[in-house]
Amino acid sequence: TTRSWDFLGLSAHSPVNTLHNSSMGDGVIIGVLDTGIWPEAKSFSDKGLGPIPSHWKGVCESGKRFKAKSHCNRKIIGARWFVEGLVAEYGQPLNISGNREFFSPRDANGHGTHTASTAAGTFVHNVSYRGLGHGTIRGGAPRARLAIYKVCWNVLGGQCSSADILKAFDEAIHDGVDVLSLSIGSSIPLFSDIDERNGIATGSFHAVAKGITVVCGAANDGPFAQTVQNSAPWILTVAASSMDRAFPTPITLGNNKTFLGQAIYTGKEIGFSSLIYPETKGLNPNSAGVCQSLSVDNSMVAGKVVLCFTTMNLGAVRSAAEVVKEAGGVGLIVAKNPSEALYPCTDGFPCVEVDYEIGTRILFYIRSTRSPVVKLSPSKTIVGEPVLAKVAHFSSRGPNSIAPAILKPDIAAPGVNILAATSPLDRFQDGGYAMHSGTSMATPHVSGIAALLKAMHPDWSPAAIKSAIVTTAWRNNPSGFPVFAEGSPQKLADPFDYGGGITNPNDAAQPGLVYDMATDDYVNYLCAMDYNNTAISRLTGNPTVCPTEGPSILNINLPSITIPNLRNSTTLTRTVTNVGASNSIYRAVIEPPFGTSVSVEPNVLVFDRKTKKLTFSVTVNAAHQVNTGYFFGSITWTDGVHTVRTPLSVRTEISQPYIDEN
Amino acid sequence: EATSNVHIVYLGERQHDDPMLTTNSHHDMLASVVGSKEIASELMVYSYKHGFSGFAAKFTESQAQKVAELPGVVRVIPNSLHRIQ
Repeated sequence: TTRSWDFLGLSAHSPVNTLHNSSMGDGVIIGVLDTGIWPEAKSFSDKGLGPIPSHWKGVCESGKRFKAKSHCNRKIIGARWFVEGLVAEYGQPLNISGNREFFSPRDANGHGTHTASTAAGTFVHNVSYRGLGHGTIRGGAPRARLAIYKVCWNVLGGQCSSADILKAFDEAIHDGVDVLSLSIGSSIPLFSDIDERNGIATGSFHAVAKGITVVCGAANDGPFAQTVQNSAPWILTVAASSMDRAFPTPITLGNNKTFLGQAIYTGKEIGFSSLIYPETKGLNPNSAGVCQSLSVDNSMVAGKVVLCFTTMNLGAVRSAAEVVKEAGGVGLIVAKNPSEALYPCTDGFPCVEVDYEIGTRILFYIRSTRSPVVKLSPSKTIVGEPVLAKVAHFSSRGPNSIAPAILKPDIAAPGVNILAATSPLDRFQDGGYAMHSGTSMATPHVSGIAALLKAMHPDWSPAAIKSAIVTTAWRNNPSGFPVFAEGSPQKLADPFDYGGGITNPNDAAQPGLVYDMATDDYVNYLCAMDYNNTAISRLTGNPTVCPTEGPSILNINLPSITIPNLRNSTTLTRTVTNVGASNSIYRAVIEPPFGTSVSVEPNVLVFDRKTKKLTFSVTVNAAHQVNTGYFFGSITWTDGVHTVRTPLSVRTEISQPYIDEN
Repeated sequence: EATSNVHIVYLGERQHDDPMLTTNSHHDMLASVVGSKEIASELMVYSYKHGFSGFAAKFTESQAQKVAELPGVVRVIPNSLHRIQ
């Protein structure tokens, strides 16, 4: 977070922005369902904070190495843990030996400390990760309060059971939190009825019904289509992007050509050393140079830098580095699919990542030179315009496999190489801080922003907050260049990569119009998803009868429109609420998806003191009689001051498709 | 002997404002399937009583099926594992 908040326009040095206009989220309570918290981290100091908000009704519970009286304060106002569901499932106690876990809110893993400090940590100056990314870390809402619900445990890298998650929802709703942040996804493979099984959809439905904004990660199964999780329409689902920061690492060859790789390498320069690519004789000479099955011995590698190629991600880099280090090598260059998430190799061993193009050029240099040599220099930090933000390779993509008409993810936020507080037991930590990547890291950025919006607009519903965030998002970098999505190959990002775009908190604070919703509005979704009247009535607590003809899921008042099966013509409706100046006139600007024509009726909306809400209809016509993949466009309402952009995704399906086309 | 696993019995919006009454109704419901209040207490993992109504308990598949057929039950959801992302 030493860069992410500046990238998002929430610099603490700027006197006028959403950070300051919201008193930094003071009075708002963010509940974090995660691996707990390391309360001694400076990010959780309560210095300068006023009394605990009066609407807080929760508790702070003592446990192993966690004392409620001393570890909770005016920043960490609540802390509890829920493990019975996991223990009952495993049928045996958790292994808590060797500080691997604590039966208390204390965080052994570090993930929960990282996410909590990103959402609402206070300012901690002069932080870096091994000298890289130097600056001030803080949360999006530095004066918001934290309620910690430890539901994930240090078992197989961090697991959580839905029974425990649901209990945390139950308590958090009672406790009076304003925002809930869940950097949690389901295990792979996905259940087809994930909405039912994961508990998050169920718990969040009741939380949202009580005015609590629920922010969840989209999961890390990208860049493949239909992998987005936490896809219920009442959830704010977050994709991960990079930001305008990179860690270039010079690789200088003996022919004086210098390439830039990426690494977290802060050791000494590795002066010119022999460079090898482990090639064997025979029909498959490249087999020995595959990073994850690197075949080298001491005589071959000692004192040398090794080049290898891989189609895998993090695991291959680390395993190859171990092999080369063990054999006495002095460095590793890994050619792989470009992705910006970086981790240091063990003991500061230099492992530099390059893309296949640079890797191939280095390989050609090796093959064409009698004694190839290379110099590896330490990584540097660069920020600002030369670096463009992209949707992260790992970030799960839409369309939504449960309800394709509900656009997911909703929004993207920085989630690559995020420097924040962690547990001292985190294996990647440096002085209590770590750089981590994942939709887990993007999620608390949006939770912090939601807290700022809640502080500025206490009467806004979760749907209004979500609408403000989605309709004001950026599709371009600050330099004006469009946001790309990592993948193979890279492409321009579309709504299935980043929903509305990358979050733009300053415009989200004053969106002009919002697509608001209440519990009743979600009933159409529940009816469309085959819940029967009795079930919906019990769920909502009100007698409900689904319309006999079946409601159109397209009419749910979301800030996005997705038509997964346009035949000839479809008409849907939306209602906007004016949250700006009373007397406003908005005009529609239509960007039709390729192969469609789109009209909006009326195309001018006139608001005054009495008219706060207006309904419009959108008609989309297919121009061609063919089955297509998705095409993207938008409908934007503008009054000259505000720009309220609704992403529009359309797939024409004239006949039943024989293959999925996303 | 049939294996027991944790299931979530989801009952929707709360029927009582008093959480104690809600929890008691959960124990009664569970007892009606497993035979006694004592056994129900042993099998109960959580009572969800504030934000919504429901409970988590250890069931065999046949018990889960019986619970699903009780009036007031919206769904019986098998417990599942999630991962940090």
